[in-house]
Amino acid sequence: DPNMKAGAANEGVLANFFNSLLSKKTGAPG
Amino acid sequence: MDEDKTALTDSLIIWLQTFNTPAPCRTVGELTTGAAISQALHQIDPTWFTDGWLARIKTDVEDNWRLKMNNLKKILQMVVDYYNEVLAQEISGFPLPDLARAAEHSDPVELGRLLQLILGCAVKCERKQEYIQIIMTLEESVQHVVMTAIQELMSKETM
Repeated sequence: DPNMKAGAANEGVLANFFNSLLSKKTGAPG
Repeated sequence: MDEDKTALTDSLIIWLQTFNTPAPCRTVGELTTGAAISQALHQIDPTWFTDGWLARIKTDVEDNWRLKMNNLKKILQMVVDYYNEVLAQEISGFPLPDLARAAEHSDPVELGRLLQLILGCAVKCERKQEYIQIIMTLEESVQHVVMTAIQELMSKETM
């Protein structure tokens, strides 16, 4: 089902983005 | 009205509701009082958005747009200072919201700009993990708008 595939791909994009945000360092440098 | 921009505001209102603020947080009109927004900021970083600061945000502004604007001005100034001083990020490339339009006309686009800045505080603060994980539980369409809003903010930032 192409709709299911598109949905899964969208979920993947969101998860990748928010997980990368989680791994970024917080606050001011140093 | 640009549908994308009101979609941004609608989704960010859904996100702001996750803070369960004592002040109502359902409509643009309710949010232009500044009460719910300031309470959310107090949760995001109470060491910056302190009890003392929160007490200076009037909660009984009703339909007085000047009082609403005073509240929104206090919020925006403190948020800009938070980016500069706590997060060490310049956001001069990001168009700041027109607070008069937000307060006087309950303009959803201008309110959305303000909420976008609040979102940036939440996903960069010390407790960002908690806030990002909450965002990840929201409906996919909302997450998508939130992601785009964060990406736009990040594209305008300089360290």
